[in-house]
Amino acid sequence: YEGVNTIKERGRSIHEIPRQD
Amino acid sequence: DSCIQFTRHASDVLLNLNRLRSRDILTDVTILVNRQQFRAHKTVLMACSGLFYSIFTDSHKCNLNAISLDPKVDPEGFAILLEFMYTSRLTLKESLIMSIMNTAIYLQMDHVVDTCHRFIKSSDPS
Repeated sequence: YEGVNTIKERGRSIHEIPRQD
Repeated sequence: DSCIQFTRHASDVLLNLNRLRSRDILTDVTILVNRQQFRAHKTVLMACSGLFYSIFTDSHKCNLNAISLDPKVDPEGFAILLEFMYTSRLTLKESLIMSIMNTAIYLQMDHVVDTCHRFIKSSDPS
């Protein structure tokens, strides 16, 4: 990753599985 | 070149795995501790515990769908460690610290053992 500009994304990354259907 | 690092991705994945566990979706093993049963995912157990890593990388044992732990293991201590595996939160109650630590030793969760040692040391008034 040297030389790669890393941008931090602080929001949710994936969907959230619900507790129950 | 650019790369986007989603800083909460690991915890989002773990949260979803815990939701799957609580709904018993794709859980593939029952852990028997005395008379109590705990459903879990083998992959999560082996990612967190040296003992489970050894069991599930053994070609004779990896297909077992139930594993009985040593009867000396305290189910309450095991429940706390299983919760830790799926949440990254370790509940250290003073009344249970010895059984949590002994269970962590048995499960070969060395970093948790170290944490329990530090907790005991910090709560010892002498």
